[in-house]
Amino acid sequence: LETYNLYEKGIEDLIISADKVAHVQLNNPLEHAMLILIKSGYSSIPVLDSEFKLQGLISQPLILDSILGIERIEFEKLGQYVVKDVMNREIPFINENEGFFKALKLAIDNPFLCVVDDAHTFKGILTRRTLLKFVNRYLHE
Amino acid sequence: LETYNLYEKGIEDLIISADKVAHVQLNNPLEHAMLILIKSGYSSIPVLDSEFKLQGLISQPLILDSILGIERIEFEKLGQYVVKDVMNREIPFINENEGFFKALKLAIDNPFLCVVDDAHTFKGILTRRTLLKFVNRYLHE
Ligand SMILES: Nc1ncnc2c1ncn2[C@@H]1O[C@@H]2COP(=O)(O)O[C@H]3[C@@H](O)[C@H](n4cnc5c(N)ncnc54)O[C@@H]3COP(=O)(O)O[C@H]2[C@H]1O
Ligand SMILES: Nc1ncnc2c1ncn2[C@@H]1O[C@@H]2COP(=O)(O)O[C@H]3[C@@H](O)[C@H](n4cnc5c(N)ncnc54)O[C@@H]3COP(=O)(O)O[C@H]2[C@H]1O
Repeated sequence: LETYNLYEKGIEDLIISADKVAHVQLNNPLEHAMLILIKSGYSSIPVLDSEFKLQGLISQPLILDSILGIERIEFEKLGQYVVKDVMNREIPFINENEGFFKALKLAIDNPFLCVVDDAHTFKGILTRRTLLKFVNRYLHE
Repeated sequence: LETYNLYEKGIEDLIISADKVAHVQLNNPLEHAMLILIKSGYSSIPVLDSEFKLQGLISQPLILDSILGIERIEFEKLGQYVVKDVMNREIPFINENEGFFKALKLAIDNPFLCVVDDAHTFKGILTRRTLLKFVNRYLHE
């Protein structure tokens, strides 16, 4: 049983490491991103560049909005555009050295946070699920 | 400053009341549900019947999957099918008399919970956002 001072708790043990996170690359065609989203089942996932730096977020609504024509969804465009054309560049992120309370505050308005190091290299994600699981355990001790 | 015994805390003050919740009816055409989802901006919303009883959940992926033909998304079907044809009948719900810890446990695996009374009438929803906001305040006191 750890005696916790939550004000001193870091976020390392709450991170889902990068190798477990579904993601796409800047230059992937939207078709590929669509497949990854459907297969992984996740609604929104990180976009990385070739140096594993965090660049944006992509989601199905974002892709569908971008290929919505006047009369129909123009599916042929899925092969013409790439992820960086439509991704959301506003990414809720947190530095791996930040504390528990900073993560909790950011999670109030964001389903997940992208964790980065000082060079903005992608280290993993921190989800509301993981935070709630930790809080539930903590409040029971 | 309230002295909390979380084991005795109810969920009433954490509920977003029904009148603030975007929802659809069992017999609405998928086209109408699609519009409500896009306009409200929510990814998944409750389905109610004419007596305001909770019947299911509907989301954009659920609708799109149901009209996915072999070659294209068959948009004409949006006018032919209704919500109850495609909704998810597995609803994460909680009774309005339940306690805080029950809500916290259920929120670990569910982005939101539908709150019902003993007659299964829809009273509102309880979201991860509201729980995290409460927990953040509680842990700071
Ligand atoms: N395959 C699966 N297995 C079990 N439960 C699943 C699941 N897919 C979704 N869920 C449940 O649904 C919640 C919302 O998922 P969503 O994909 O919209 O939203 C996700 C997604 O956008 C992102 N995410 C989570 N895990 C990810 C991963 N391994 N790779 C990429 N993105 C991830 O973080 C958001 C919040 O995730 P969180 O776990 O808090 O909350 C998840 C989780 O409770
Ligand atoms: N219009 C808006 N204004 C401000 N923030 C917004 C927003 N739309 C979405 N968000 C943010 O995105 C999170 C995920 O929303 P989502 O629609 O996928 O998932 C939502 C949605 O499925 C449902 N939900 C929340 N409020 C709702 C409402 N008023 N009516 C219907 N469904 C609602 O509960 C899920 C979790 O909501 P939660 O608040 O924990 O978490 C929300 C919130 O933090």
